[in-house]
Amino acid sequence: TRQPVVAISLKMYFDPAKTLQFVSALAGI
Amino acid sequence: STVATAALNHVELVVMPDFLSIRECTRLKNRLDEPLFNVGAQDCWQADEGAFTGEVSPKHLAQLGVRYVEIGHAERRKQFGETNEWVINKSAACSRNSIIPWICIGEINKGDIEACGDEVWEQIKPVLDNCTGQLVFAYEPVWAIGAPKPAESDHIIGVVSYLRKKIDAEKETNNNDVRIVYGGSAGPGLVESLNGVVDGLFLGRFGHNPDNVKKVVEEVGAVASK
Repeated sequence: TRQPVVAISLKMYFDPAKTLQFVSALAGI
Repeated sequence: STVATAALNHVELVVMPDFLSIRECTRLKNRLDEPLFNVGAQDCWQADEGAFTGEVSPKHLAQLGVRYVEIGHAERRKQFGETNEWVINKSAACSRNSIIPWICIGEINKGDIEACGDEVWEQIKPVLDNCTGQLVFAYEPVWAIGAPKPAESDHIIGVVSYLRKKIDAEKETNNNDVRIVYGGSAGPGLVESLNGVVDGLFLGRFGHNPDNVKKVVEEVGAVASK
């Protein structure tokens, strides 16, 4: 069996703080 | 909101930030008690070392904890002249550095299933021949990119099933562990309509909202557990 995977390519963020904010929200931090 | 529960329910989650944010993202990932997500990059160069000003080495990415590298996105093929040869070489470079190549594939023009499948197979076959281990192919028809209507589910199911048969027929010579995801405009309900033929989704702008990601991960998990 193949493990399902979902990937997000963050192409439209041009602000490292915003990128980190997104990943933190995803991780619930 | 968090995707923790959904993501840990057998769905692997990958975040591919810009190069400048990779280190911070891997640090954040390592702070978590559970391995909630993996970090990917959006490109790399095909050589591990050498004088290639401005390019990013897959060896360096591996050292930073990068698990996947996206290769050959339609934007790169169109705007940066990324060739099939580069895609093959970059995939091999990732593979030899224990990074899983995440290769974007798709036919240029709309056609019948077999014609489209054969065109995409030409993109897949040399990658299989030059890589070992895990591979992810993100299928999105080029003609569907930015189109007012996304590709029909029947078309996606047909092409992906055709490719899966071809990949399975290669098992004796190419023992890669291959996942095929759909890489086009993904919204709620898409993965269900694909009857379980894909191994997941590749999100672009839609995935820039954590709530959307959570919904999609839950849907992929629900389809996979059926």
